[in-house]
Amino acid sequence: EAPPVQKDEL
Amino acid sequence: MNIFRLLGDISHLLAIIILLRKIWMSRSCAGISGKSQLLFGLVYTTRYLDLITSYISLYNSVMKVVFLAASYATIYLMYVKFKATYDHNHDTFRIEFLVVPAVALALLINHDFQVVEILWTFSIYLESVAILPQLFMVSKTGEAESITSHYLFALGVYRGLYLLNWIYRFWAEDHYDLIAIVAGVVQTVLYCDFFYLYITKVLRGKKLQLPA
Repeated sequence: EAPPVQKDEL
Repeated sequence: MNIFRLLGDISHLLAIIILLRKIWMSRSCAGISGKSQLLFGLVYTTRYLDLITSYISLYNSVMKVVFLAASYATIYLMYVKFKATYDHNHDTFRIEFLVVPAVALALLINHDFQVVEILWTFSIYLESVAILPQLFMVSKTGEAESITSHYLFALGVYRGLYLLNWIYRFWAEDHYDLIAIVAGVVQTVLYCDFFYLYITKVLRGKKLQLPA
């Protein structure tokens, strides 16, 4: 399972 | 951070400032949909909960705080300070028709079944349609003040630039987020009809008036 994507956008 | 993303954020910020300034200077929120503003407040609140849990950059945190503060300020001006000028007779869009499907879709289609992730997903889905009460209001009254048009244009440009940002990121960084992309496309498409009117009328000095 892929790690949670870091939400770097607003 | 690429140029599309930066310009997109600036455009987003500009839209919010245009709206706040218009309400403040004219001491009136006539022609503005309070329902759209409530939805945007909900969008920012559910998306930026990660302010507490994860730090990305100073830019990121500052922008989030600014968006939240500006959104709450707009809601305060509309529903408290200049309540008497709020045109609620024309602001009749049923927001449950947007909120309920956004909740359902967020529960069904998400990256991870966790509270923060689902709230983020909900905010993405809701943002894509949050402008509908405002567009509905414009279509109901058949016109919009130029300044309201500028606000809508800046808000539409923001999502359009984000699309370019995602294309760039896919190409340059191999990064993509399908949920954000699909919702972003929907959101941008909703503005297309308005963009057409804006370019053909408002930029030529005419008021945005819909054909009868």
